Amino acid sequence: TVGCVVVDKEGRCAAATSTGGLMNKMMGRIGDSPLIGSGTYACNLCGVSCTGEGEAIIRSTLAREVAAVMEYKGLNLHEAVDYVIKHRLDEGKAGLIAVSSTGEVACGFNTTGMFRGCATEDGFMEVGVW
Amino acid sequence: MGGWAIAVHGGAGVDPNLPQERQEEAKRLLSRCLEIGISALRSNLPAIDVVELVVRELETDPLFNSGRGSALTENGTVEMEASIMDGPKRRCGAVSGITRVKNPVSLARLVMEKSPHSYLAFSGAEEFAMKQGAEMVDNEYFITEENVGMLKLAKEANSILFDYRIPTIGTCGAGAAMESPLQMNGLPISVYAPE
Repeated sequence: TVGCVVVDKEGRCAAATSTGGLMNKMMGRIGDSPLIGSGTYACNLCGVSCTGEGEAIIRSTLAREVAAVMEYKGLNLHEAVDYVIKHRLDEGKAGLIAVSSTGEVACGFNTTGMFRGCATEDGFMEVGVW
Repeated sequence: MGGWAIAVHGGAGVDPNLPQERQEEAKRLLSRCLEIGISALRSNLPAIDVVELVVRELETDPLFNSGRGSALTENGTVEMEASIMDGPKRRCGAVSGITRVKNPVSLARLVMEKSPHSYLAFSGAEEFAMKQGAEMVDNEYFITEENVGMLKLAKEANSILFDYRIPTIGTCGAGAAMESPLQMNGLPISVYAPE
């Protein structure tokens, strides 16, 4: 699975996710990536793209959850990402990247690693695996 | 109002033993995609255009599990899915069961902008793609030698490999499936391992 989340200069957020699914999967199997609110979500607060164990991401509506705890619990982006990775996945394994309309960027995962990269206008840039 | 920001990912659940060279290869691709997104943002492209642009690049490169280089189904074919969402008005588009559209994320965007729906799948999605003039290729275009080998591993282990980038048997994935007799819904528990 691959994904990208962006907030532009006007504070508009967007998210996109694309995948081939699971190796040796059954024909017709649908995972979390195309499900809005689970694998992908964007609103006026944030943009989120998820990857990992599809069934856990679907059950927890993981991407929407980040926006929900920002909206209803008043958490900032980093707190929201940490919260949903810690408290919403049950035993599931997953990772996500997220941006906020105020120009923050965050990622969280409870797997051994996640291929990721992020950058902000003030010059911060990071590419990581573990 | 903050400045712009961007993040990309290439999948979670990395094999702890992934060779250093593979890690560097992944980092190079991630950096290249970040650069593409950053220059688009500096040219004032809106966020929705930038996410589509970057994911197209990731779909075209065979390294990660999407587009060319996608994981294979039990029949050795490719079935892809994608979605895209624009924050300001919460418009969205999604596709599943895509076998011949070169960039599924762009088809998801066409669903968002040119159809009255938010999700199209399988033959309906492919018919819509042809009507919209999306670039179509044979299914073989998406299949790589490496994934044919990984599918063979998964079949031998009678499991669904959580991440086809796992090159060695025994550490996880196929090997783990052979070891762990634990079943769920008639499948090895590793079926439900992280992607």
